[in-house]
Amino acid sequence: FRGGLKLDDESLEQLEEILLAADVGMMTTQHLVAGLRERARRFRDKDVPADWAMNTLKELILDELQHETSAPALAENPPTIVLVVGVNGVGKTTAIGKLAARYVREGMTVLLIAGDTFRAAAAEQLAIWAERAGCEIHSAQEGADPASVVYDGLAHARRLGAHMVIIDTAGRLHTKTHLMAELSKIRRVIERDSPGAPHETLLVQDASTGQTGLVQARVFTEATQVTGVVLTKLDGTAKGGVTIAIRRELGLPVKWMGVGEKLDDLELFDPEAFAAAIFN
Amino acid sequence: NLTDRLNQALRRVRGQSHLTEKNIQEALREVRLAFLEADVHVGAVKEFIARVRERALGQEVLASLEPGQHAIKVVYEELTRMLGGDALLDPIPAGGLIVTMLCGLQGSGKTTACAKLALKMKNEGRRPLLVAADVYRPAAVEQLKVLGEKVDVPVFSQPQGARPEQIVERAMAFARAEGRDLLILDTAGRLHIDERMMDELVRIRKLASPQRIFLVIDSMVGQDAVRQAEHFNSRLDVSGVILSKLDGDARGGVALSVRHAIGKPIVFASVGEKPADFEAFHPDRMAGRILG
Ligand SMILES: Nc1nc2c(ncn2[C@@H]2O[C@H](COP(=O)(O)OP(=O)(O)OP(=O)(O)O)[C@@H](O)[C@H]2O)c(=O)[nH]1
Ligand SMILES: Nc1nc2c(ncn2[C@@H]2O[C@H](COP(=O)(O)OP(=O)(O)OP(=O)(O)O)[C@@H](O)[C@H]2O)c(=O)[nH]1
Ligand SMILES: [Mg+2]
Ligand SMILES: [Mg+2]
Repeated sequence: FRGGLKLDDESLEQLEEILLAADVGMMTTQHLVAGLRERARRFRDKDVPADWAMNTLKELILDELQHETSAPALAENPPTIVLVVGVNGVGKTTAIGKLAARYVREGMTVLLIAGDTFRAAAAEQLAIWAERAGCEIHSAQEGADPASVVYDGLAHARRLGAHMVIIDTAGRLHTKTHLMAELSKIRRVIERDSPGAPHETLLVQDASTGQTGLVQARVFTEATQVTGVVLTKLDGTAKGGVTIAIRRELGLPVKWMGVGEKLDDLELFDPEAFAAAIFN
Repeated sequence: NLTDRLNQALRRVRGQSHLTEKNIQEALREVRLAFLEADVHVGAVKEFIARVRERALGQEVLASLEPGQHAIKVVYEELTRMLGGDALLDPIPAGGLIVTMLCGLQGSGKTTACAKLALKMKNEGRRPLLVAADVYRPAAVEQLKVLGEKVDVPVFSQPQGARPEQIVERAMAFARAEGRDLLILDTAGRLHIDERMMDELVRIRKLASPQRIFLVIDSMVGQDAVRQAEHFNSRLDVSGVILSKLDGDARGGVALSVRHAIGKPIVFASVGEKPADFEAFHPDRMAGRILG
C-alpha cells in the first residue's frame, strides 16, 4: 500500500484476504477488521497513512496474543511433568526431543516417557532423540497399555531424581472418542502420581492446520486441560493463524515454536515475529 | 447447514421465475462463508463463486424445488465437477516394473500410505516391494519395516549411510531379480520450499522414472495446501494426490483447492490408521463433506 490509502471496501477486502490466507479464519478476521475500522475513525474522511492499516492489524493481533502466562511451566518442587498431546503427524515426538535437549543444556536431569505404544517404531524414534539430547528414556513393548507405561515411567523418574519428565503420547484425531478417553485416563494417572501434575500439557499443532485446529484445541482441552501450544513447521510457508482464534476463545497461549527438524530448532514463541510473518 | 442458510438467503425468490444478481448475492455470500470455513483456498473460492454466479444467473427457478435447494443443487453439481469430473490417471503400460513414488510434507502420512497402497495392490494381484528411501527421519526405516510386516509385503532398505538415490537404484535391481512387479518408494517428508530436498526428489525421479508420483496431503491443511501442491507439481509433474486423515472432521476444502491449483486428480483417500483404511477417492462424497 503506497502513499495513502482509502480504507474502502476494496482495500479492506485485500487485507481480509491476507488474514484468511494465513488461516486466521473468518470469525477472527472479521473481528480484527472491525477493530481496524474502529481505529480508522479518527482519520475521518482523509486517507490513512501508508502501512498504517497493516501495522494496526499487527497491533490488534498482538493484543490478542500477549499474556503473562505464556512462559513454560516449571514445578515448585521437581520433577516438572510435561504431557505432550496432539493429532497425528504434527511433530510431538520431535518437539519432545528438542525440549529435552534444551533442559539438559540447562543442567537438568531429564527423563522421556515413550507413552506412544501404538505407532510403528514410535519408541525407537523417541530413543534416538533421547540419545541426541543426552537424556534417559523409559519405554515398553509396542502394544503395552499407555497409562501403565506412564505410571511405570513416573516411578522411574523418581528413582532417577529427574528434574524434568516429558511424556510422549500417540497422535490421535480429536474425533475419536475412545482415544480421547484414553488420553484422559493417562492424565488421571499423572494427577494421582504427583500433586499439581501435569504441570504443563502441551498441544502440538502443525502451522499449516486449517480451521479444524480450533476444534482440536477445544476437544483436547476438554480431555486433558491443555496449558499451551507448540506451533511446529513454521520454517515452511504456513502462518499458523488459527492459533489467534485458539487464544481468543480458549485463552491458550502458544509457548513454543518448531522451526526445523534438528535438535535446536525450537524457540520460545515470538508474537511479534508471528504477527509480522502473516503480512510477509 | 448450508441448505438451511441458502434457503434463508433466498426466501424472497419464492414466487419469482428467475434468479437475479441481486437475489443470489446473499446466497453467494453464504457459499463463500461455508467454503472458507471448510479451508478452501481464497483463490479457489473466488473462482468457484464466479462460476456458480454465471450458472445461476438467469436460471429458471424450478417450481418443484425450494430456491435454496435449487441453489444447493447448482453448487453441489459444480463442486462435484470441479473435484473429480474428468480426472483419470493414464493407464500404465502392461509388463515391466511399475514404480510408484510417494512424496509430500513432513507428517502428511506418506509412510503409512505406502503400506496401505502396498496392501491394496497386493490384494489386486500385484507383487509389491516397499522401498525405505527416507534416510533422515529417526527410525523411518524401522517404521516401514514394521508396517511392511503388518501387510505382509517385503521392505527393501539399506544400512545407515546409504543415499536415497543408491537405495532406489539397488531396490530396482532387487525387484527385477526377485520378480516383484511394483516398487513403492517412501521418501522423506520435506518442505516444498527446501530447494536442496526438492532437487533430491527430482534426482530420484530421473533415476527411477516412476509411472506414478503421488503427492500426499494432510486433509487438515488449510490455506497452505495450494503452495505445497504448486511447488511439488512444478518440480515433479505429479500424477495425482492422496488425501490423508479423512477420518477426521476437517471439512476437506483442501481437495477443491488442490484440484483447482494443479488440475491433477485426487486418487486415493486415507481414512484411518489401520492398513485397510484406504480407498479410492469419491468426488461426490467430498462435495457433500465440504458443503457440511
Ligand atoms: N520442517 C519441520 N519439520 C518438523 C518440525 N517438527 C517436526 N517435523 C517433522 O514432522 C514429521 C513428524 O514429526 P513427529 O515428531 O514424528 O510427529 P508426531 O506428532 O510425533 O507424529 P505421530 O506420533 O505419528 O502422531 C517428522 O518428519 C519431523 O521431522 C518442524 O518444526 N519443522
Ligand atoms: N487417523 C489417521 N491417521 C493417519 C492417517 N494417515 C496417516 N496417519 C497417521 O499420521 C501420522 C504420520 O504418518 P506417517 O506415515 O509417519 O507420515 P509421513 O508423511 O511418512 O511422515 P514423515 O516421514 O515424517 O514426513 C502417523 O501417526 C499415522 O498413523 C489417516 O488416514 N488417518
Ligand atoms: Mg510421535
Ligand atoms: Mg515417513
